[in-house]
Amino acid sequence: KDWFLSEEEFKLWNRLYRLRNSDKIKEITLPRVHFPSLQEEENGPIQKPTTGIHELSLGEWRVWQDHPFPTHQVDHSERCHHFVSVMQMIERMRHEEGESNYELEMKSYLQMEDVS
Amino acid sequence: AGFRKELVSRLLHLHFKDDKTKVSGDALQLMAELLRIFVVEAAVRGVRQAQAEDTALVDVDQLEKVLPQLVC
Amino acid sequence: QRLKAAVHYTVGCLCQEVEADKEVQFSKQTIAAISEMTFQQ
Repeated sequence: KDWFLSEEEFKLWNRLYRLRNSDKIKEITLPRVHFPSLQEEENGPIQKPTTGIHELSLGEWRVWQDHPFPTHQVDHSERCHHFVSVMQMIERMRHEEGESNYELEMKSYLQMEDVS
Repeated sequence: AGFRKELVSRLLHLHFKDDKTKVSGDALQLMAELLRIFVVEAAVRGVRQAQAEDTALVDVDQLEKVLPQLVC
Repeated sequence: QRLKAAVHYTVGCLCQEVEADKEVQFSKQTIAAISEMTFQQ
């Protein structure tokens, strides 16, 4: 009838889905985005890691992000394809020795009158 | 299964400045569908990752692997 | 918290449908993570 769970639904939630203090992970939080360029107060308090609280990581599997993952009903956005291409570039650069190929390539096109 | 309109209305009103803001039934229906699609997409991408790793359990690791591209 | 529990319950039901369809299992933590992400969205 209304937005909140009925007695029956609450019991099911409590039994099937609720994370308990006895669970290894008793709470899941999302990573707080932290912009070093912004002042402390604008960023908000940095969450200290607390036992039992798992902060979802966007970086743990960054090395895997150099190819688009399979989708279901929603295709990857342009922004996602761009993200993957940047991760591919980083992966390529990771294996470079000495000067970066990107830098060499860009230097060959650079016209100083374009930038001075 | 899906998000009840009253629940979607309550979620939206968390963010409205004016509590008296009204949301039409159609808009609630559309928002409920958007949330449902988001949940199913996250779930199925997690399943695909678990299947790629040949495991029958979708744990947080599998979800974290698909998370950056999901939120993009 | 009641609102989050209602979202969490709904996400759990949707995940249960995917479990049945794909013959896999979601850990409680995964369902909680998807619920938290949905709430933030």
